[in-house]
Amino acid sequence: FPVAPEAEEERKNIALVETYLQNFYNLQKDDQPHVRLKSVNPLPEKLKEMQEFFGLKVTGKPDLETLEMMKKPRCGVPDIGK
Amino acid sequence: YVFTEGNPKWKRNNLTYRIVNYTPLMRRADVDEAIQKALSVWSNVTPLTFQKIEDKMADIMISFVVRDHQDNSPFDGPNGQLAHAFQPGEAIGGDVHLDNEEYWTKDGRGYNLFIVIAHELGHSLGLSHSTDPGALMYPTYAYTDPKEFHLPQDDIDGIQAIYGQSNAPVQPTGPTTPQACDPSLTFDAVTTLRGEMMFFKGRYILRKHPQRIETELNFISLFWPKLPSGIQAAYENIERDEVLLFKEDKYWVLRGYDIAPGYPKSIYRLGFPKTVKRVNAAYSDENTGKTYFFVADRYWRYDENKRSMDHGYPRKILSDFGKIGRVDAAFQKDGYVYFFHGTTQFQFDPRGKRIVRQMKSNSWFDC
Repeated sequence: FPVAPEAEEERKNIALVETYLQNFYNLQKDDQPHVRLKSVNPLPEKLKEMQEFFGLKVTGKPDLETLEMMKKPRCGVPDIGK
Repeated sequence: YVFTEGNPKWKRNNLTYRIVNYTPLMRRADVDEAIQKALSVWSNVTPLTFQKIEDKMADIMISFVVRDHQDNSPFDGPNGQLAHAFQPGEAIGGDVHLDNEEYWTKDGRGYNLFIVIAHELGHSLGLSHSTDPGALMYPTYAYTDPKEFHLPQDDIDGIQAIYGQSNAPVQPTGPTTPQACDPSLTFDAVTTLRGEMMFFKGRYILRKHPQRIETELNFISLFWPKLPSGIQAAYENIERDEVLLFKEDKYWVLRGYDIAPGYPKSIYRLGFPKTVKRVNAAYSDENTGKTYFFVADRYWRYDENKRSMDHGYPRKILSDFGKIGRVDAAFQKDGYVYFFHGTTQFQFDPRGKRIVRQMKSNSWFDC
């Protein structure tokens, strides 16, 4: 079956958010060996960190404004220190 | 501004740089010029000097590379990540890498090489990303005409905190990012645009929608890349769905949200005498079709239907607008005219020909 356009768009957005946060906010990749409690999802916290940095509304969710900011061309150096 | 974690810095002030290769999209001379100009952005405000070397390892190696280039930080093709740089240090430290799959230009058509390298050199010298949206060290790309570029104060403060001030007798200062709730905020020009209010300040627009609480801050170049910064006057002609924007002896027309072709044009086409070099403020009365232009302590009246200046002008502003002598910006809204002078704003009733209220210039922002 073909993928529904909205589902495809949502999948792309999730991939964008994860890649962005991995590149610039030190979000750990799932395939890296690290300890993570099942109930703890670091993505909203990293999103909040990013939203705060850019002066966006801090929701912890990939809303339209956040996605727009992530799509902007930018410097490849992370916004937070490693 | 933010320092790179661990506060790395160069131990010497005399640094070397080398251009390892060139992008095929630009003339070599233009690349050289962009890099030299980017280096001078930082050397102008610090005791740092940069010497170009051709053959050996330099402190700052500048290269155009693509995708995986063996530094664990691959580029991603066109757009997205444009460039990156390494903090001060040995070997790869200080180096600048530019994604050679970007459309590099010396102007605003693609990504401006000068702006991007100037930002990256900030990293090479020990600065991290700033949260000030007007700073050069803000992480996202924003175009500024290199001829109009001035290093923002946030970046000057940051780099001088690392390397100290310039040896020049007069210390350079830079523009600061306007804050909507700053009580000392003044404006270059104000206009309505299809129900919104646009406040011009330097290279920024503060955009306020009456139904939204927050004020949006954007670069003028984000909306209109061909418009210069420092717009001096603006007014909306609601009848024609146009906004006219003025700087020095030129004006541009926005039709809807787009700059109309064929602009800028000379303000003398509107009927100003050659003695007028710039317009300080303007507003158009939608009821009468008359537009008022304020120049120093006088004003002219223009008939939008006849498209010519009315006779009997200029007149003294003081003669017809109460105690308002000089005007920075003006606009009409809901039958009233609002005049801005410094941090003060006057609400003027054109029917009663009197000032009905006096408030702060930033009263439109929900502070």
